[in-house]
Amino acid sequence: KSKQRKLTDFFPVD
Amino acid sequence: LEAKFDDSTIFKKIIDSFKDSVTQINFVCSESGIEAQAIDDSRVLLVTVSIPPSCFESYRCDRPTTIGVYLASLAKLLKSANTNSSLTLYVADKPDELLLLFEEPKNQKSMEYKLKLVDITADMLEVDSDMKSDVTVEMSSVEFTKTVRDLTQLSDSFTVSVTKDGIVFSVQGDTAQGKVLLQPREDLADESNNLSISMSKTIDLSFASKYLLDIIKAASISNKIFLKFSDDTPALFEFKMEKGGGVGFYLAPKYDD
Repeated sequence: KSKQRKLTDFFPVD
Repeated sequence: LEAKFDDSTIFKKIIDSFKDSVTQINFVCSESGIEAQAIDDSRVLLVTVSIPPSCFESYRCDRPTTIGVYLASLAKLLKSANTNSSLTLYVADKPDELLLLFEEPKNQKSMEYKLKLVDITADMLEVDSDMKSDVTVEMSSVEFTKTVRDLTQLSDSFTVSVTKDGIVFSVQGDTAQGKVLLQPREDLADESNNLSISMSKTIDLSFASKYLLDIIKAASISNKIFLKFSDDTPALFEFKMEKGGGVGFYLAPKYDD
């Protein structure tokens, strides 16, 4: 089963 | 801000390319052009927009200004765009509205719309636009669109893998599976059909089909698409405009649980 990752896992939030 | 497109459909194409991906956006205007980024509610897809002064017939921005708009509202006004009309965007020093002036001198016609600006507080992500990638693919946006449309019918997950043999798009549905292999090619008659791959290592990534269906809505911006992939990081799908700038989409991958 695959899970969706989020962009905030990779890029810092300003 | 006073910024004039000689062809109003340029701005319409840009807005239409991402109006279904995000609901609102802050355009940051400065003397170096108009820049924006917006992230969708699920935080999976990020849209970046760049419209440098070279895209305009004339461009003036005396002081940095932020223009927040609801995209559905702006898109309604842009239905008036056509290739015979110019479009000038005006924002006053104390911005509370955006004025759009369409002009068709040949038809002695002009249209004026005003759009109320909104105060948008949205998280900005620090995306390194020079982000290094393991794989860069440049291909026809028409080919990419067709491949995405065909394969996403079969599954809600869409896999991209790149090896030295080429780029493979594949889906594995409950009742059907599909695979499209595209190899590098050089079409001397039509350069937009070229496909080139530069890679330092192979990649194999899966994405949710629904976001790819959003991304291909931007294909009218350019007949080419640039894809950047690295293992286990968001991919970049980028459409560059002829006169500079463009629209890019960062999409977070899925991973096996």
